[in-house]
Amino acid sequence: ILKSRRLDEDTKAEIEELLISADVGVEATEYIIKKLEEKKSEDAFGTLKEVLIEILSKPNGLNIPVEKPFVISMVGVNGSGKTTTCGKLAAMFREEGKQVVIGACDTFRAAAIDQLKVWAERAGATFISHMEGADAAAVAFDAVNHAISKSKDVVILDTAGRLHNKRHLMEELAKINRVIKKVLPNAPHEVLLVIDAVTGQNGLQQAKTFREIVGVTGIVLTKLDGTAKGGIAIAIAKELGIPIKFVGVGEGLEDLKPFNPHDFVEALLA
Amino acid sequence: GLREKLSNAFRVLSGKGKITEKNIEEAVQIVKTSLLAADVSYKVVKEFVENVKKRALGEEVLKSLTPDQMFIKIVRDELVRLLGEREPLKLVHNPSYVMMVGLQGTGKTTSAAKIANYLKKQGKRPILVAADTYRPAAIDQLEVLGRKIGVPVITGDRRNAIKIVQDAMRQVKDSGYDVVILDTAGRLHVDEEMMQELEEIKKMIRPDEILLTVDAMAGQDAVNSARTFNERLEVTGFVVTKLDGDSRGGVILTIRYITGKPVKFVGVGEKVDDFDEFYPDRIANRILG
Ligand SMILES: Nc1nc2c(ncn2[C@@H]2O[C@H](COP(=O)(O)OP(=O)(O)OP(=O)(O)O)[C@@H](O)[C@H]2O)c(=O)[nH]1
Ligand SMILES: Nc1nc2c(ncn2[C@@H]2O[C@H](COP(=O)(O)OP(=O)(O)OP(=O)(O)O)[C@@H](O)[C@H]2O)c(=O)[nH]1
Ligand SMILES: [Mg+2]
Ligand SMILES: [Mg+2]
Repeated sequence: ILKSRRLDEDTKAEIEELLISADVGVEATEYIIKKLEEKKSEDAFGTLKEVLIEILSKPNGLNIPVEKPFVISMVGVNGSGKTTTCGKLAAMFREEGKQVVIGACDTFRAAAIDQLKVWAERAGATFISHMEGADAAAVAFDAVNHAISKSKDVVILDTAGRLHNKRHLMEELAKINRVIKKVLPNAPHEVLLVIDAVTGQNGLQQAKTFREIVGVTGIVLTKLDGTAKGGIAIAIAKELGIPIKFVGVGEGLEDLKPFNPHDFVEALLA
Repeated sequence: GLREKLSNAFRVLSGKGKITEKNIEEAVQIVKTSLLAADVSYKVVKEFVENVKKRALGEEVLKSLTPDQMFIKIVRDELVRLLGEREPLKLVHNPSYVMMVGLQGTGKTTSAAKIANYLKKQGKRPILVAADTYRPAAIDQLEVLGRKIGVPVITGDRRNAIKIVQDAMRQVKDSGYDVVILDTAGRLHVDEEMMQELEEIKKMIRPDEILLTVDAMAGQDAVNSARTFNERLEVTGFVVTKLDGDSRGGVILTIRYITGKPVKFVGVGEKVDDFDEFYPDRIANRILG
């Protein structure tokens, strides 16, 4: 269907609909179409693919420090897939022969600790938790200290879902960072913002606010096994330059892949 | 916001001389851009602005002294009309079954407890059924919530959703509980096996309500999931969750337009009391930004 053609008015309209329907958003879509107009290519869709890949191609490796432990904090709005992704990431590191500690910093939501415990068991990670209602920062402190004293390689901290417009909840997250830094000044080495691929333009605001308050180093885009294209990742890459590091493609332990711009764009344009 | 943009557009237009059918297109584009930024489905936006344009021309907005105000009134009225009226739960049978369905993480389990709490406050005798056998600790989650609100939770053998529902039906018969609220596992609308599970459950319990939970921050793809869930199950209404966020919630117009089914409740927080009835004019203002 996407055969070689120039960027005429019909093609422009088709591309606009394709990108908007993929959640790329109005602004990023306008920018992309402008880029296509500048390039004057004979193959609009081929060039579109290149432009999208270029926007998404950012260094997306993990910032693994020289000294153990490597501390990762998982943040994001309610229901995006943080807890499940903690399990998947832990399994990934276990595959590499690494020792993993999981910290249950969601001390608020019903059965959050139980849920994460199951994932820690499945992944073969040490599980650090306190009582429900305990101070989330205290759990983080405990988990990092445990990893240091037992010489573990990775600490993954699950945090409670929170909407970015809730100031006091965002402050709690900032506090967790400060408390971790008391033990390990460069930690957390990664703060991964978990975003559901179904998310619309509000995802841009999520990324802005989380980065502003807790310093996001990368994004995990989940539920890409659905029909949502996750084009919000393009808006975020273009607007904020935050790299997508992983994608979630299912509910199982194995369903996490490193982000590949080519595959992502192919699927988006399909 | 939208109001300022439109008032500027019409001022510029009237400054250029007579407002014509051709240049009202600019106002239409402003509305289109605004609704797309609010996450309303692309196709719905196209049809919506076409209707607005027809009405604007028909009502001679162009001849009005305040065309921008008339225009935005038409947009707002159209939006409120499409968002529909608030409709109550229709609980006809005894016991009535309310089935919660939806994509992963949209708020089914939390909303099941909220609805149970809401009905209990109205003097009903609700009971919850935990039929999510997939997500770790999903059953525990509903049990904790049930304890909090003083509503019993049926959990069955925890391994087979169909069996849990069968056992629950036996238990609630002649039990005095008049509403059974069933929590199900989150699932993709394209997961054939999981959609069949819902169809099978529906056949068994013949629910009075099938409520699809939708996340207020959902984007363009919601048109696909809402349509599919509705086509396969004939949902009776929506619960739109996480409206305490700052998403404009254009998905609400999409799901209304595509299915015609009513929004019965909105979730406005994580606590069990953070639960409201649907007010279309409030939602219209939010979508218009
Ligand atoms: N299909 C699919 N489902 C996913 C994916 N990642 C997570 N989920 C599901 O999404 C739902 C929510 O996942 P959680 O891990 O509980 O999300 P969370 O962000 O920890 O939620 P809160 O802690 O309540 O904010 C669960 O049903 C998961 O199984 C994914 O990549 N694909
Ligand atoms: N802020 C806010 N959070 C909500 C609302 N409704 C649900 N949540 C939160 O969203 C997250 C997901 O809620 P769940 O009830 O577990 O969602 P679910 O649909 O049952 O998830 P699955 O069973 O995994 O598909 C939890 O963190 C809830 O506390 C709401 O109206 N506002
Ligand atoms: Mg969680
Ligand atoms: Mg649930």
